[in-house]
Amino acid sequence: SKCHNQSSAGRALIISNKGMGEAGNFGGNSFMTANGLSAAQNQVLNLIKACPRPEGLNFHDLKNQLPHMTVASIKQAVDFLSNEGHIYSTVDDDHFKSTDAE
Amino acid sequence: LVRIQRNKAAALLRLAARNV
Repeated sequence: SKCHNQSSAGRALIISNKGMGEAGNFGGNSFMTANGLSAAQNQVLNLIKACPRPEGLNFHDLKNQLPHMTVASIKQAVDFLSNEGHIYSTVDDDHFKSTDAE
Repeated sequence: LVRIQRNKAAALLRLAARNV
C-alpha cells in the first residue's frame, strides 16, 4: 500500500506541473520546494498561513506583500493552492485562509 | 457563515485526497 501511495502522489505532482505549464506565466520559475509547490506558491501560502485574522488574508494585502509578483501570477498561485486544498476562500472570493494550520 | 465552513470542509477534503 505504501508503494501505491507514492505512485498517486507522483501522479498528482505531474498533473499540477502540467496545469502550471498550460497557465503559462511562470517563465523559468520551475523550481519546486520540498512540499511540491513552486517558490511563488510557497510564498503565497506562507503569507496566508501567517495571517491571524479570522476572515483570513485578503488579496490586496497579498499583492502588497509580494511586490515582485504580478497580480496574474498571485492569482494563479492562489487558484493552485485552493485547488490543492491548502487554502480556501472565506467571507468572499478575495479572502483566504490556510487549511494547514499546525 | 455557512459558506466559510463549506469552503473549509471542501478544502480539507481536497487536501486529504492528495495525501491518501
